[in-house]
Amino acid sequence: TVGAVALDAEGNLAAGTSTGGMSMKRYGRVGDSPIIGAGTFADNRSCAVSSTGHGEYFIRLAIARDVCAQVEYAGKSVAEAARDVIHGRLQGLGGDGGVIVLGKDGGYTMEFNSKGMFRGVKQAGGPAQTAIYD
Amino acid sequence: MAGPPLTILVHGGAGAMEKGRYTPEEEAAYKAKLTEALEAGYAVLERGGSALDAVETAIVILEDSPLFNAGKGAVFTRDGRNELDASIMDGATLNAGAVAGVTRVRNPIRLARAVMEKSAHVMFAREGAEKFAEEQGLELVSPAYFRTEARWKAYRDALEKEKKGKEGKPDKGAAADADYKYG
Repeated sequence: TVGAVALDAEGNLAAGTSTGGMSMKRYGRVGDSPIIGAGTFADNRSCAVSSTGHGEYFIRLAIARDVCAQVEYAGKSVAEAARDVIHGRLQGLGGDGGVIVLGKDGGYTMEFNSKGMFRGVKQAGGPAQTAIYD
Repeated sequence: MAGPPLTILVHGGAGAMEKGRYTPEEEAAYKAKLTEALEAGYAVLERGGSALDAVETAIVILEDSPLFNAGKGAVFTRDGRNELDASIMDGATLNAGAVAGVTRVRNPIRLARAVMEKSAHVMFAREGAEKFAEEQGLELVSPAYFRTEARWKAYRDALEKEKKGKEGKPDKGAAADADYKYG
């Protein structure tokens, strides 16, 4: 799975996710990537999220929407919200994976509970940074 | 007064990638492609382009790379096919578009965006999604375009492992795809 989130000069957020799905998946199986609110969500009032992981869990927990809802309704930072969703709710249910999250103020986080996640960020004034492992 | 900083983040999937799994050259290749996607998406933002354009630009680069499980290099279904899903969402309008189970669309993220911007709907699936892609003039490719030897080998190994398991002789040494479990 691959994904991206961005914040432009107008202050608009966007999120996208694309995938080949789960290896050896059976006929007609659909994961979270095309499910708005599970794998992908963006709202200028809170944040933009793209997910990767065990899709069935991301669907059941509406992971991407939950992160943004915690930011919007509870006033959490994107880091606090993502930590709660990935290391609390997702892990509590036995799922694994991660999210990249970008807030309307430019705050961002890349949170995961698997052993690694291919990830990167570039923000105004800084170089592109990438990482793979925890 | 300056607004929030132009920013783009990308990911290329999560999973069981422990330290030592990849050679330094492989790590460098992954990081180089992630950097290319970041730089291309950021360049869109720097030119005054939209967050949507930046997201699409970055994802197309990752879809076109055989390194990641999306577009070219996608994993195989149990039936030996590559089936692709994608979605995109505009935070300014809450408009969204998604596609599921396409097999001939080179860049599913472009199709998801077309669904969002050029239809009254949010999600199209399978043959219908591909018909819509045709109508929108998006690039279609042979399903063979998505196949890579590494993914095909992982698929064959997984089939073999499953077969041996059914025969009561689980093969503990069979190579498993690192992405077996992950999207």
